[in-house]
Amino acid sequence: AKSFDFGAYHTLDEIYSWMDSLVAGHPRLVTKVPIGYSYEKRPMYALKFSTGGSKRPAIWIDAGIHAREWVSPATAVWTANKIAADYGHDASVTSLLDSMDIYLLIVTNPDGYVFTHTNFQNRMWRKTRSVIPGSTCRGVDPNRNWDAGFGGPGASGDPCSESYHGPRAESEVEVRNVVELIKSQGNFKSFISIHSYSQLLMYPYGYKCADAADSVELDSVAQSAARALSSVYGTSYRVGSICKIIYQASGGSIDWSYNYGIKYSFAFELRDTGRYGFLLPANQIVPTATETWQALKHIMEYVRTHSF
Amino acid sequence: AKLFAGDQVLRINAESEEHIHLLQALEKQESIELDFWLSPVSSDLPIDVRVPFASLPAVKVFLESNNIPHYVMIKDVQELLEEERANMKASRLRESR
Repeated sequence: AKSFDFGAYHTLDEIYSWMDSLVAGHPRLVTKVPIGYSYEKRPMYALKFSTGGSKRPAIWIDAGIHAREWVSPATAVWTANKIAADYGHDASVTSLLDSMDIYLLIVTNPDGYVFTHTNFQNRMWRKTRSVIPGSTCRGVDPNRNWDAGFGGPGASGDPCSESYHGPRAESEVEVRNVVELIKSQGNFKSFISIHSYSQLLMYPYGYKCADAADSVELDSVAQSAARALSSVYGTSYRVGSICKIIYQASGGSIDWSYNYGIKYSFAFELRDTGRYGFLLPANQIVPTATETWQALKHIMEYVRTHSF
Repeated sequence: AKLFAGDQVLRINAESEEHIHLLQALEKQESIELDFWLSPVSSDLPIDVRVPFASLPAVKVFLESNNIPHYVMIKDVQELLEEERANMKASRLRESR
């Protein structure tokens, strides 16, 4: 575990093996929760950070739903280590974990992630790897597959499109696994999804351009989080609803979580340096994760103090 | 393995709604197999598009003839991928030591 290089990109096997070492190093804090299997039967694990009790109020964080966004799982690995290392040392993390649990899904789209790594078959792959009956094209955009305005504007019905929404909501087992975990745990207060790139911190809605009922509060939390992030390296984030700051996109995860009743739903688009897009050099992982941590911590602290 | 030799990523800075409409129309042309990393939505936001080597001349002519400002963000995607692969190999070696 000590030799693991957080400033490097890693394969799925390496990440899973590192997760085992993190659990072994923090047995009373971290567990590896199996949440199901991917389309190609790869196991999916969420890391659960908990100091005890079952079904406590919890925060969900996922990364890597789009396979080619490598800096997102890399940031999640760093973040997992940070949470474990800071518990008992950092007042904010300690106080958070004394009353809430954190679930962190480092690789939300394992098949796609492996596909981008295996002999670089297609480093630019974004979707899942499911077979679409009647089409020669494979895969569904898992962030258009949630049951939130499914099949509406900003998602494609063409299986060959990068934003294909799939045959029906939750057709993708990777999405279904998360939905089932969230529903069975039943006490999530926040849902945070990590993407890259373009420096955005967003809240619902994406499938419609109407304001969410809590948009004023969500905007204020996100603005403060973006300021905290910016304080590290000066990285500038745009903040707003998905529809208003990028484009209308239906079937997205944080719209589903918000409609499900998880008020503090946010999506990050991590940074690029303006030169690399999805090919952000590995030496940018730790700076990206470090600045993102400030925003995550801000959101989590806010959730803790406003959820009870 | 899918290779990206000679593919470039262009950063396009649309200056008007007309530019956005033109780029949205370009996005719909499947034959040139463009991969929009950042879609054309507003003239306030940059647009990044990976252009396969074979489509580069046509896309550049399209941008130039419509006076749409752009520059090459990644000169050769495959070159960058090979660098990435070498970095991963080196880090794996370090870790195994």
